[in-house]
Parts: sequence; C-alpha cells; structure tokens
Amino acid sequence: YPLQGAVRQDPPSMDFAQHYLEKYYNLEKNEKQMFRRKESSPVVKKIQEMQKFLGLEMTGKLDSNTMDVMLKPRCGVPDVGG
Amino acid sequence: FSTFPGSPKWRKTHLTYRVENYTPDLPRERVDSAIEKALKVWEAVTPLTFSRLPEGEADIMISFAAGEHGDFYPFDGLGQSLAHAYPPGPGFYGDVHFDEDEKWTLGSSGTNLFLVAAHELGHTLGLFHSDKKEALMYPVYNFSRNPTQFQLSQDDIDGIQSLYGPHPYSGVSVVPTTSVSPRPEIPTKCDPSLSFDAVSTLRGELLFFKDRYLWRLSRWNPEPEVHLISAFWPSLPSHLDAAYEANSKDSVFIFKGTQFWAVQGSEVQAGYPKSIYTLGFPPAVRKIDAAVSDKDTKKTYFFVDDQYWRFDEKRWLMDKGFPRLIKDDFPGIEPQVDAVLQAFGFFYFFHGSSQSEFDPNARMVTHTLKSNSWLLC
Repeated sequence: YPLQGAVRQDPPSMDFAQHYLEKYYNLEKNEKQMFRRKESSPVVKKIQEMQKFLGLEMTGKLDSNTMDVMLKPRCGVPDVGG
Repeated sequence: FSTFPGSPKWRKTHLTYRVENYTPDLPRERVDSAIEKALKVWEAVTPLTFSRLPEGEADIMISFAAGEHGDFYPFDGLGQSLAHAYPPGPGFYGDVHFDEDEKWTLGSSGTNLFLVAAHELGHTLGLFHSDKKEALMYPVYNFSRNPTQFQLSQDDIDGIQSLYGPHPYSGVSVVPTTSVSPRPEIPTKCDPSLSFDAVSTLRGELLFFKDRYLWRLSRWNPEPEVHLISAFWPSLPSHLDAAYEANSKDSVFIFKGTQFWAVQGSEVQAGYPKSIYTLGFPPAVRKIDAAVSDKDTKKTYFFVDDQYWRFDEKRWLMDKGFPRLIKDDFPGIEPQVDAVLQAFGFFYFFHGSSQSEFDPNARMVTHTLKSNSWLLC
C-alpha cells in the first residue's frame, strides 16, 4: 500500500552501488541521474563492466552475487580510469 | 594485469621508504617487518631495491589514517576501502595510506597488514588492478589467502616486470644444492677442502667464485644459491683469479691472467676486458692473486705472491711506495692469497680451505675459520 506522498526510499544497495560505481568504475555525474532507472543502458553497461572485471556473470543487474562481491573489503584505488 | 594510465614508473632502481606513523593494533616493529617483507616480495622479481629512512621525505611514504585524511579519497570506516596508494612520482605520488579504522593483524583473522601492504606497494611501483582473482593486484581482499605461504601470481610478475624487467639474477638455472645430486664438476659447498678462486661483494650480496660456478648469498635467501658464472655474465671466463667491488663506482672488477672486466649488476661494461698494466702493474706481474677495496678509504689492495699494491679508486692510480711485503703490513697473513673479503670491519683472507679474519686496527689475525663457513657449512 504506497503511502501517499511518502518519499520512496531507494533500497540501501542502490545508493551503495551507485557510490561504488562512481568510486571504482568512473560512473559519471550525468549517468548518476539515470541510475534510478536501472534499465538505462549506460548504467547497465557500467554494471556489466564491473562484473566483467571482478569475474562475475555479466547480468547487468545488481544481483546478490554481484552485491556480495561489492560489499567485500577491497583496495581503495579505482579499477578503471585515470 | 594493468598499469596506471601512461604507465608511470620509477626511473631509478633504488627506492627509499618511510613509515610516518603506526597503527595501535600492532607493535611498531611488527609493522616495520610486515612492510619490509612486503617490499621483498617485489624486490625478489625486479631489479628494485629498497631502504628505510627513519625521517625526512622518502619516495614511498607510508601512513595510517581514518576518514578524511588530506587527499580526495576519505576512508569509510571499518570494511570496504582498506587502503589506497598512489602511482610512482614526486610528493604524495608513491605514497600508501592504510585505513586506521580497519583491525590490522598479521595473522589470517582481521585484515592482514602484510597482504594489503604488498598489494598497495604494487600500486606505488606502477601496477593498477588485475582482473585475475589469483593475482595479488586483484582489487577485492582475499581472506582465504595464507600470508605465510604467499607467492606472487604469474600475472603480478608479468605486470611488474613489464615496467622494470626481471631481477638481475633471474632466469638463471639455479642449480639446487640439495635436491639433486650435483653434476660431477659442481663443487660441493660443504666439502671441507673447498677453496675459492675469488670472493666479492655485489650490491650488498656476497659472491664466492669457484671454477665455472659462483655461490650467491643474498639478503632474502639465507641458503646460498649456486649458479654458473656464465649465466650472469656470458662473456666472462671461468676459473677466475680475483674480484672486488668498488662501491663508489657500483662496479665489480673481475681479474683473470693479465686481463680484467668491469660488471655492473648483470651488465659487463663496454670496453672490457682491459689489461692489468693499465692499472700500473709492472710487466713482471702475470696475474693477480686477490683484491679487495676498502669501502671507507676507497683504496684497493691487490695481492700478488708475497707482495701487495695499493690503488687509489678516486684518482684511478696506483699509490707510490708499492709493492710492499704482505707480512710487513698484514702480520700473520701468509703469501699466495686466494681471495680477500671486507666485512664487519675485518678483512677475511682466504688460503685454500682456511680463512684468516684480520683486524686492520689491531693489525693482527683475530680468528681462523673454514673458508666455506660463509656457506652455512
């Protein structure tokens, strides 16, 4: 039952994933807005780029396997980019 | 593997590092040894060497910090980002930052400082992340990796060697001195009658020459390794007469008959061999028995039969008033010296299967040992 006027809270993984992709895979500002529409192709591409690098199935979705690896401790240096 | 965009790398092979502060999770000396061990991982497969500075600006500055710590990459509390590091370069480049909010350990619980340091130091040398899960440079921390049996993956080695090349001695057939029965002509290191043709230091290591072989005592492998001389320096002869390192020239001079060569690391310098008479020896000298260069005075001593000459490395000239008799200035040292080594402030004179430890200050022999005692015999 959607509460009237309630601000729909993104599940924590959405914010986390967005931050992760910004930090380690160069997710750009303009792509950020599209992040909420998960099916937008730039974000799907970014998720697939990350899944490929980390050796995950390239579903393009933030499935549980992908989230598990993203939640693991890691090095703070980006995986791609300048 | 991958390197940072533009493949930045250090333009020198000797780097300095300094630990600026320490985590309260571990004793200081354990942090120091973990960092040193992590550096040795990269030292073992490249020409790079590292030395620790107690203060001042080092190439690699290492620190622990939490949250916002003065760069654009604030840490994020326990978990997630454990540490980060910068590619080679001046200033903050080449530096390593560890997240103090992690629980740093040296075992397999918590976050192992040695493993993370080895990864981050890979970044300071120019490696970016690898997508090979078995690689040290894979970005996600691998809790199942055993720090006591750690080995670089081939991907890591390929990556770092794409920047700096292999270790000067790598690629040679290290003839194991224990696992297989040595070929007949390989001298047995613990043969009580073993004598050496020549002995020299080389960039902090010790080389003991015998026939076609040399034993190498390096910093990170207490077990002496035996190698073919030709594996390092194909153009050099075997059955050498003498060898010494001139530290100020970062060169080892190697003598046989009336010729000598100069080597730097694994390179034989162009323009060699030269004649020993260019050093100022009279025509009567047909070979050098032994040579050693005093690191402090930059004077080199050449031993021939019962006499010795003194050579000035700075002026590249034989000193006047020589030759002199060995027994006059090195009381207790017999003529026909096989080799000489300077170590721990003493001179070690090798004669056949014995060596005499000579104290130059007391001008006397202080110990007599077996020649191969350096080889853990």
